[in-house]
Amino acid sequence: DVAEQLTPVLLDGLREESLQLVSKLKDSSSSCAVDVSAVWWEAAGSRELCVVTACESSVSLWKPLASDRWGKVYTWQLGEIPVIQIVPLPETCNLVCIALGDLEIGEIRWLLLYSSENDSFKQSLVKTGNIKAVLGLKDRRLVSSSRTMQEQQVEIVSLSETGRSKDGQTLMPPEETVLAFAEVEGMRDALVGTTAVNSIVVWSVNLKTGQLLKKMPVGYSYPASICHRAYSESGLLFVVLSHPHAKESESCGNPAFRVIAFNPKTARSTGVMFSSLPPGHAGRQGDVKDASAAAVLTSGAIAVWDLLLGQCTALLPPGPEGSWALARWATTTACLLAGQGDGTVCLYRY
Amino acid sequence: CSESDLGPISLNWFEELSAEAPS
Repeated sequence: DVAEQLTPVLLDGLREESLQLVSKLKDSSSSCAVDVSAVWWEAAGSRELCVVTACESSVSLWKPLASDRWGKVYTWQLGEIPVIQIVPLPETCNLVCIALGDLEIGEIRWLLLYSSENDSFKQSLVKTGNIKAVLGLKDRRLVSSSRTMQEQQVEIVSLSETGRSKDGQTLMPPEETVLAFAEVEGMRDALVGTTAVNSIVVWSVNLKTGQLLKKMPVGYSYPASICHRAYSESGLLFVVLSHPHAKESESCGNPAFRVIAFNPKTARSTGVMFSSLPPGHAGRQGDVKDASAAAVLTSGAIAVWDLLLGQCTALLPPGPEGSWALARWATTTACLLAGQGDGTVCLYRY
Repeated sequence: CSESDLGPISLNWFEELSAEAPS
C-alpha cells in the first residue's frame, strides 16, 4: 500500500535517479540498529572512509573491501546502559563519540579506533549527567548541555591524539534548556544553540571566554525548533532549523526545515526558505549537511531536500525488506547512509 | 529581505557583540 501511494512521486525522473545504491552491509549478529555514521580511519599511512553502526549494546566499525563489500573490523561492547546515538566529529580521524542512556542521554563516551600507544581499540568516559544535547565540533571537541535541578551546564571538552580528555571550557548558560547546537561555519569562535522556549542563542567560544552574546526569538509558530546548521553571510546569521512539532497549515503544508536569516545586532529575523514534507507524509528524524537534508518519515520512506531550493529532491520508498529507520549523511552529501531496523545499512550516492 | 525589516546590519556583528558582552 505504501509503495503504491509513493508511485506518483517516484515517476518524477529527477527523484528516481538522484539516489543510486552503491553497496549494502548487514550485521548478521545485530537485530536492533540504533544509529549509523561514517568516520575516516587512518592506519599505515592510508585513509579510508569507514562505516560505524550502533545497536543498543555494542558499536561496530566496518571498512570497505573489494567489490563493494564491507568487513567488520572491530566491535566495542558497551555494558548495561543502551546506546542512543552516534555523535559524529567533523574532520576527525580514528575517533567516534557515542551517547548512552535511557529516556535521555546519561553518558557520553569516546571510542578510539586505533591507539598508537598499545595498538588497540579503546573507549573512555567523557561525561555523565542529565545531558540534553551534544554535538561534535571540529578539532576533536565536543559541546554538551546538561541540567541539574538548580542549574544548566554548557561545556566544551576536547580530546588529545592519544585519547585523553583535556580540560573543558564552560560556556555561559541561558536560563532555558539548550536542546541542540550548531557550529557557525567559517567562524571558529561562534556557536549557536536552540532552546526549549524557541530561542536561538549565540556564544563566543574562544579560549578566553564562553560569553553568551545574543538570544533571539525563533517565533511561536514553530515550538521546540532544532538547529542543524549555521553560517554567517553579508552580516546576517543564517540558521537551518527543523520543526518536529510544527502544525500543518493550508498555506505552508507540513514544515520540515526552514532557513532563517537573523540580524544578530537587532535580534530580528526573516524566513528565507521553507521545505515541506511530501504530501501525505508525516513525522521526521532529520540530518542536515551543507544544503541537503534527509529524514525518515513515518511511512518508512526517506526524503531528501535541497534546502536552498526548498524542494524535496529524492524519495526512497520502504524496500521489500522493510521500512527505513535511519538516514544520515556520510562525511559529505555525496553519500547517504540509509539504515533498516534489522541492522542492514545501504549506501546511496546522491 | 530588506535592511529596514531586519534593522541595521553589520558585517562585524560577531566582534561587536563580543566587545559589548560582559566578560
